[in-house]
Amino acid sequence: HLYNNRYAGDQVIRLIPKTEEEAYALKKIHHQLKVDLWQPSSISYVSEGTVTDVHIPQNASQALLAFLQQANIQYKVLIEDLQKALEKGSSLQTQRNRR
Amino acid sequence: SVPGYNYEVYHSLEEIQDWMQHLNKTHSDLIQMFSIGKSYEGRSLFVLKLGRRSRAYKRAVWIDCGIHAREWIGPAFCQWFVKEALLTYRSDPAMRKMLNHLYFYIMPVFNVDGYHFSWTNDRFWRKTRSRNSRFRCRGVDANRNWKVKWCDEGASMHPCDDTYCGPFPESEPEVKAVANFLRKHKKHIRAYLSFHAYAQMLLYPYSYKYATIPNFSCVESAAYKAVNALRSVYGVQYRYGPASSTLYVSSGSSMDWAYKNGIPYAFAFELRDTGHFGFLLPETLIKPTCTETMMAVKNITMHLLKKC
Repeated sequence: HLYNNRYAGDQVIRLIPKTEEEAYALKKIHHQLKVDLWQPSSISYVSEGTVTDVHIPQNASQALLAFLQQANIQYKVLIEDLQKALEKGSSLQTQRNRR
Repeated sequence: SVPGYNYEVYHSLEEIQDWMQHLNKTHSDLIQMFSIGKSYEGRSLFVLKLGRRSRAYKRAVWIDCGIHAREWIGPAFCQWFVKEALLTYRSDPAMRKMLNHLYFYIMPVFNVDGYHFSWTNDRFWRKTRSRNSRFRCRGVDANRNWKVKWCDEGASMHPCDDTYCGPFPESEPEVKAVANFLRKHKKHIRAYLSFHAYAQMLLYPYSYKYATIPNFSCVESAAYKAVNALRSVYGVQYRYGPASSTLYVSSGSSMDWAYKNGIPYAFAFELRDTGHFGFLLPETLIKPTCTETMMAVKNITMHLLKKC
């Protein structure tokens, strides 16, 4: 597996905060969990209506998803398993070269 | 242009540099490779000068890809652009005109250390790989390290953050090298194009304020036509406009710096997609992404050659 399979179980989710309160809650949880923000480039840009894509490591997904459900913040899973997506997107040639 | 080189897969830094060396040897009529400096980890910062050699004065276009390490479609496009230029120079009147009248300075991988690190260790690495004496975290956001509204909105003073602006502007040797080159050649560089991912946007200054640039009508017209040309290929929509209103107000980026330093056409492309794959754009989508983006870049270049 590429990258020693480190991205197995990681997900990428999309959130669009409906209110400023939700945006604030997301900023708070981002600071706590230190998740990888795919867009926007900085958490400071997140406000009501901002399309926000977050890469969640497998070991943080339970905490984050529980928080989102508790806060009634809707989200959509963009990438179910980052490792699979990574390997699917690369040709055999690329994977062979990298190994 | 290079037998056996596959432009529809992502390549390691070594492969890209070997490719550049090969072109330098085999296409010396149209290509010159040179280094503008060294990265933090000591790697050469290679640039290709593409265009018909001429003793007469020629204007130039600067293109860089891979400021952010994980945005692999950027370097893939830079390679595609060179390939297309060499392949169609004789058969395409527009390309012939472009290469006869202009030089293109192409930097396929701006953030060489970060790109190598994303290839070997952390696929989602963004920053450079410089060290910080006080923190264990490495790297600076190379697009927040420019001396234009430095470290303002959306940038961070903390070394462990992905948008860390650095201890001071141009602290990163990669940024310093490019800035020095652009300063030295600013009289004849008429366009600055930087390629990123993802969002499907074509942005121009300003990022850091809502004000309209002095040559707004020319730049807006170029962007409008470029986006239409791009869409004509596969129907893919790109938003376009000033970065501050199309995205958000942020601290100055490379595009803002280039514009502030006298380059009249400064653009940042955010290539495919809009989030379905994000940074993991599959290799099968390299060709359509690059094909449509070529149309946009050719359009901007042809616009540049006309007087506006």
